[in-house]
Amino acid sequence: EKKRYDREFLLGFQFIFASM
Amino acid sequence: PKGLGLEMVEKHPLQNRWALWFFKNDKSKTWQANLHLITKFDTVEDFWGLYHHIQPASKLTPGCDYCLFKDGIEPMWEDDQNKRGGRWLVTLAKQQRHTDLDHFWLETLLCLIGESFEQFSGDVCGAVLNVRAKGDKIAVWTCEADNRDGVTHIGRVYKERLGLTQKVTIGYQAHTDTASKSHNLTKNKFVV
Repeated sequence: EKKRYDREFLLGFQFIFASM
Repeated sequence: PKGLGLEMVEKHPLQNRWALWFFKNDKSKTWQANLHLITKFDTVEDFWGLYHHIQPASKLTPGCDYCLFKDGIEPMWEDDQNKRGGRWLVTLAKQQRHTDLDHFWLETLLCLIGESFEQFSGDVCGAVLNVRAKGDKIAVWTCEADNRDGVTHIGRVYKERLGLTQKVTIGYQAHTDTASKSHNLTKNKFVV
């Protein structure tokens, strides 16, 4: 299965993991 | 879940592993010696960790580049997977460094890592950001300039994702044309 992510999904992880 | 350490959360894998490159212009060195691989990543979480760790595009010194390419493809025309290809080129006016450059570059990165071009995502090799005093440029590189269907689909989706209006056109140039002609004379193979 191809892994495709739309921009909203990707943006949703922006700040949760920004400090990792 | 509350109390669960981040290290226990499963990361979201990307379809491809990507390599981020940085070019810093030092005229005492060769072009290739100025090109540095920063790191590779293959999850959504590691992408953001990297993105927030590096300088925004608009803060780079003129003469510098960022390149994001699929693992195994070097960010140069000569690479076997680039040499028959070309690029959708977005040229920014000087003042757009402060208004659009960071947004355009992030959208470009998200298009690539999210595989936004449907069945033609496999045609994408990478993207290049050039920060230049005379005007910044962003380009999406694809593997086969003669693949009209793939190239034009990628161009249409990319233009829409950047939020460019119908009045604005972007052009696709084959690398063989770019390499053999001076920049201003390179003809567009496709336009959207």
